[in-house]
Amino acid sequence: LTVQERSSEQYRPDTFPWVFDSAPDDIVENTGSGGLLSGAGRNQDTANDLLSDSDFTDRLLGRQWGDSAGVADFVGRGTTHRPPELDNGVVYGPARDAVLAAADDHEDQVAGS
Amino acid sequence: VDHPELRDVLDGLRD
Repeated sequence: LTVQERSSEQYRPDTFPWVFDSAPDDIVENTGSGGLLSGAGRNQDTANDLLSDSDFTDRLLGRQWGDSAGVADFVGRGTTHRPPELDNGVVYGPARDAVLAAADDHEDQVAGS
Repeated sequence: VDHPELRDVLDGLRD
């Protein structure tokens, strides 16, 4: 998430007028941080904990992503919990609630508008 | 930037 936040700064050259006289011509789409998120989601307990934290979900869904597949993967895994006695996962309520609240707060970013 | 994959997951959670 921090990597994505830092790389996103290149899309906003107007916030750094002392660095860029005009829009930079070397913008590189960052799809790597989405892949990192996807990998991090394989630790489901940690993903459950992170997505239950409203500060984290606010940062996660308040971003623009070059490719949202990694975010979707992380959210999908982190909002699911699989108790040892069950073969299939069930929705993990605290994470689902925090994610949907953040999605409502960042409706424009999620919709890409 | 559109986020179709993310929207699909969120729609699933809302359901």
